Amino acid sequence: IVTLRAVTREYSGGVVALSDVNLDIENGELLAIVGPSGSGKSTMLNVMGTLDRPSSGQVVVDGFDLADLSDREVSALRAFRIGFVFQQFHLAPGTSALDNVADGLLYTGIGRKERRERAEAALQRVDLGHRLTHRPHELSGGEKQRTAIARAVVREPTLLLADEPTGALDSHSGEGVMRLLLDLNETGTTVVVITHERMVASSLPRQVTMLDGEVVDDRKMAVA
Amino acid sequence: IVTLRAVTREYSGGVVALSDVNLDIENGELLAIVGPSGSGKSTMLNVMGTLDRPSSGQVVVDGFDLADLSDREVSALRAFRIGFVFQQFHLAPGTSALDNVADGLLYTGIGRKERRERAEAALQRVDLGHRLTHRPHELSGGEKQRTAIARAVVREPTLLLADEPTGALDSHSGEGVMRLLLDLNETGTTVVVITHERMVASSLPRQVTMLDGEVVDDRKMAVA
Ligand SMILES: Nc1ncnc2c1ncn2[C@@H]1O[C@H](COP(=O)(O)OP(=O)(O)OP(=O)(O)O)[C@@H](O)[C@H]1O
Ligand SMILES: Nc1ncnc2c1ncn2[C@@H]1O[C@H](COP(=O)(O)OP(=O)(O)OP(=O)(O)O)[C@@H](O)[C@H]1O
Ligand SMILES: [Mg+2]
Ligand SMILES: [Mg+2]
Repeated sequence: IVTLRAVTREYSGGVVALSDVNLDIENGELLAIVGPSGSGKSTMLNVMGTLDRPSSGQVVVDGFDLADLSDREVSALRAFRIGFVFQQFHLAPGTSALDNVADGLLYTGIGRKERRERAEAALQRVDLGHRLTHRPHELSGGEKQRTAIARAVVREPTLLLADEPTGALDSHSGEGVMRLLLDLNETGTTVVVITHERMVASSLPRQVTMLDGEVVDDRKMAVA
Repeated sequence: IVTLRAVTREYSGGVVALSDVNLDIENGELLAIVGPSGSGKSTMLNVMGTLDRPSSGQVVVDGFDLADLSDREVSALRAFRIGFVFQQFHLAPGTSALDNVADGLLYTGIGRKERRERAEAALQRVDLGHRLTHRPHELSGGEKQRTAIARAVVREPTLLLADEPTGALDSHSGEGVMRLLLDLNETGTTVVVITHERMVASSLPRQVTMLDGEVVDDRKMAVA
């Protein structure tokens, strides 16, 4: 569902965030991306998720070579197919947790009442049924993270890209989130998780390791 | 250096973030605050750090009962004595990593050239010597976190309050940060670390456990 070929991403000033990356992800896979701080994980996720274009190389998502699509077509592909959990959540500030999640279903043809029902169910799934009306500044760090997760999963995307989804969570909430992602994967969603937690990484069937902008290891393991 | 007596913090809407908290921290201690997401850890840290006033109860910092101080006196106490690492970093957006950290030394009587030298040394200490000129949007999640840590430690505060300082870091960078905090503690700084990582918590001599706004356990352990 995602193919990166010789992808390089360089920033002005000479920082090479990605260097000649090759990666193939099959539809329905579940994998972890690991590596030190600054090694290019978030950059690679953004390129996979069409949020960033590489300096060189080819990116194919869901069968489409991104170089052949207009910006408008890329936006549509992203909106309909890809769900994101960002490293810093990016929730809408003045908006309740419920509406933040419900807005994840805008433009899907689902009516307002049902969007809110599905949003409530998603929030209950991450144990935030008691925080529906809180706005982001009224939520703890881990509650913001769980709200961002609920928003990403509520539209059951084809591809879910999660950047450190358990970074702000204690082990109990973190396990709950990983169970949710596993369940999503079982219903067909391709799930890619950036994580620096080895427990999380080793519980997934495949680990891609990055170092200094390169993929240095890519292995399938028996699930721990 | 910090005493909380019967501290309660209630938000409008009825959420009780802290409930009858009693806590004594001696000068020079090193401890971890642990507990599930939403249990009140950040709220307690903000109260200890004078960023938030309790709904009821007494807060004594560095010998001063905060209820006796004017807002201006509280600000001065905080600026001179307390260093913070926030759960979401709060770096100044248009400003380089170097200046973000150097600004941590403003109003200390240290001249600009020396502020920048000390800032550079602090950033090198967290392995960011190669990112001095990058602004926050040009830094990875873990690099932002390390910049926030450098800014908090550069003025060698009396009391350092760190909210999930290794949350965005791989194990190698995370260990580096913990070594930095241990070194700071050895030179006399009282260090309080909120963490959801058990490895980090068990490596510190005391663990305070929170649940639903209450302190449910407070124990000194032999260091692992
Ligand atoms: N302004 C607010 N209004 C209402 N409730 C709030 C507000 N700020 C925080 N809360 C609630 O207070 C509780 C404690 O928040 P706090 O940030 O202290 O938790 P925490 O232990 O730091 O959690 P985490 O591990 O997720 O960071 C949370 O359940 C949160 O929803
Ligand atoms: N706009 C930018 N300009 C210059 N350099 C940048 C920019 N954005 C990111 N970088 C650099 O690119 C490198 C890779 O960043 P990226 O965010 O992908 O790392 P990461 O592996 O996600 O790190 P972390 O684990 O800390 O989140 C970092 O060293 C960072 O400093
Ligand atoms: Mg990142
Ligand atoms: Mg918190």
